[in-house]
Amino acid sequence: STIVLVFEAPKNFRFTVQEGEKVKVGQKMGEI
Amino acid sequence: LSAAWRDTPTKWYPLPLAVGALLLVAVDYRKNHLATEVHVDEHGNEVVRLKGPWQVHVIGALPLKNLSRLWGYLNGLQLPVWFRPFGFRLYAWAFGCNLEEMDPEDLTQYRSLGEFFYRKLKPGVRPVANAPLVSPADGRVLHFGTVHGSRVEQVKGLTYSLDALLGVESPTNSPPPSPIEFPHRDMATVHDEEFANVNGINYSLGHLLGSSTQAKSSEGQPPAPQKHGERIDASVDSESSLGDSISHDASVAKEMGVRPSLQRRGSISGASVQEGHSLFFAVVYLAPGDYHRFHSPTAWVVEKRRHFIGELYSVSPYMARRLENLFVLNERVALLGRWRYGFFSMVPVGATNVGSIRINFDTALRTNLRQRSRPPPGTYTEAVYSAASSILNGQPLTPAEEMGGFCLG
Repeated sequence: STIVLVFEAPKNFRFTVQEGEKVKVGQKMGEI
Repeated sequence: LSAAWRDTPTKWYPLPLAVGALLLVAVDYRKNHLATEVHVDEHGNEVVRLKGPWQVHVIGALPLKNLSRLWGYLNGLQLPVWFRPFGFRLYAWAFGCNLEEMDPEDLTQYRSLGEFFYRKLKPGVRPVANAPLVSPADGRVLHFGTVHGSRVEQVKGLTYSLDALLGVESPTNSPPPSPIEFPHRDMATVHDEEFANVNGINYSLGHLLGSSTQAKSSEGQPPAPQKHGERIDASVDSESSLGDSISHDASVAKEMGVRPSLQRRGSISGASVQEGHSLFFAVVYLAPGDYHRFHSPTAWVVEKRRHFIGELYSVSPYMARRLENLFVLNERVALLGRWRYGFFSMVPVGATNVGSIRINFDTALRTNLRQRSRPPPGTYTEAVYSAASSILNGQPLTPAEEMGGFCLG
């Protein structure tokens, strides 16, 4: 199964994860 | 043969360059146009078709939904108590499940594989980062980036339509936003400044009225899918005490950083973003051994959900790299709402082995149903959560709050 997030954010929003990275609930995914 | 090879004269003559150039143009046209060719219906909405290499068409010919329901039935069968520890340890070994962090740890308490699959975690095993966006689930980041135009990149080189993923708001669907009415104030409407001064606490007035509730569709029956969604206003009955809903929704209102708008912020799909903002996307893939409940990725308010009855192709990275429009073809529940920066949506997408999607605050939702005729892709049934917290105009959620999960079958 898969979860797709689509959201609006300021242009300086930045993902802090890498493609293929294992993540867990509550782990930081992005910052502004 | 060797004589023919040796004696046959080799004649060289120039290939006209034009033939080579034409060949390159034809290859380029096929790659850039046919691959991204978009078929539209009479409403101008993209008609989503199964596209991809032959493996995809072979898988598409299988009765995936029946297989999924059979898989769910088998995994719902009660297992003998003596077998459970051995059976679940074997599954955990095969799929890499972490048995130490689940609650309860006693494997004999899970009557079936389906219950084990939908296990909970012990409190505290998932600390929540102090960040605007946190992961909604355990899994692997499949892809992420910025939405260009209205196309979302599935993987490098494959894109799908954002409108096809979230559904297009049809004009008949969006009634004009209505001012909040408060029965105990003889139907007067509350103005913004009053909202802030109630009891001197800047929290949502809606909690003085309603309380966080279980949304139920008015019919109580799984709604029949309508073309482009039929508005099902969730009728609610308050089930939780006023106290906890004030603190819960107040924390969401506070975290959202802005006073929740008394009026709906206009249509939220089709996402017209504010000046200086962009639309971003991220895809998290949950493997069979992962913990399969999902949580809120931020403080946000879910205003509505759109349930798309689709197929149940596997969503493994192998398929995501081959089957174009995978997330738009599959059964999914698009939760639409807003967070402090504007539009926010979260779309759990089902797959062959996990065709059932559960939303804790939406008991009317039924997924992976037996269908006589498959509705065309893009058809959805819509429910709104405006009564869950009337002033927030939707279901408020705090970061990492459990929202629901994927069940086997």
